[in-house]
Amino acid sequence: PKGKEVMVPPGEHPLQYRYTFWYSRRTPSRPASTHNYEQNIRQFGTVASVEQFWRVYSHIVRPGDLTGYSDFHLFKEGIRPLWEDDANKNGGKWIIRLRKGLASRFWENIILAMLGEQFMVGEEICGVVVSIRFQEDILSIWNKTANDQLSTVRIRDTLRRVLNLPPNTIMEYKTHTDSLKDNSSF
Amino acid sequence: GTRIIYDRKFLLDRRNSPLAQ
Repeated sequence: PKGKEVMVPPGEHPLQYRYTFWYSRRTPSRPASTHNYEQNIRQFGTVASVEQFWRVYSHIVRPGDLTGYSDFHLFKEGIRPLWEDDANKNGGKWIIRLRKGLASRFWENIILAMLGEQFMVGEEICGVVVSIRFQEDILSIWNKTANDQLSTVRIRDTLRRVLNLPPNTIMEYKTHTDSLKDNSSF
Repeated sequence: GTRIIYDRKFLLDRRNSPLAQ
């Protein structure tokens, strides 16, 4: 029920934070504008324990099996996966472009790293997104302070380690103010 | 304060625990 705090059932392993799943789908024809983007995004589950996460995650279609323009987001409870959200307005994201067929594996690994607190950047992490597009898929991880270089570098290095990325993988950092300026995410 | 840290193997091992079904 709305607003009811998600608790950790007895015997289950608590997560450092509660996380909410979101799903958004966009018809490529309609131009991206914040208004309709906000209309298209839906949250569908909040988890507080490792076992609750698996119960929700194991019922979600794998991103690699999605077609068209779809995004899955897993964000800390209370942070909306929108540039304008208070937690995001001074932030940015690391963007990793993946050739088709890799999204599901990398999505699971980046989630496990986030849930397991592997990034060691305090409160900086906001959430992770997998974006399914026609030519390529995109993985991104959002953090709160774009100009906190210590954190953004540590996030990048952790991503390389936990995702076991091929060395030539392109990783770029984009601030949300830049995304708002050119009204494009990537 | 202390942080709750889990490595990837620990999290994957919980996937098939009865509580996660």
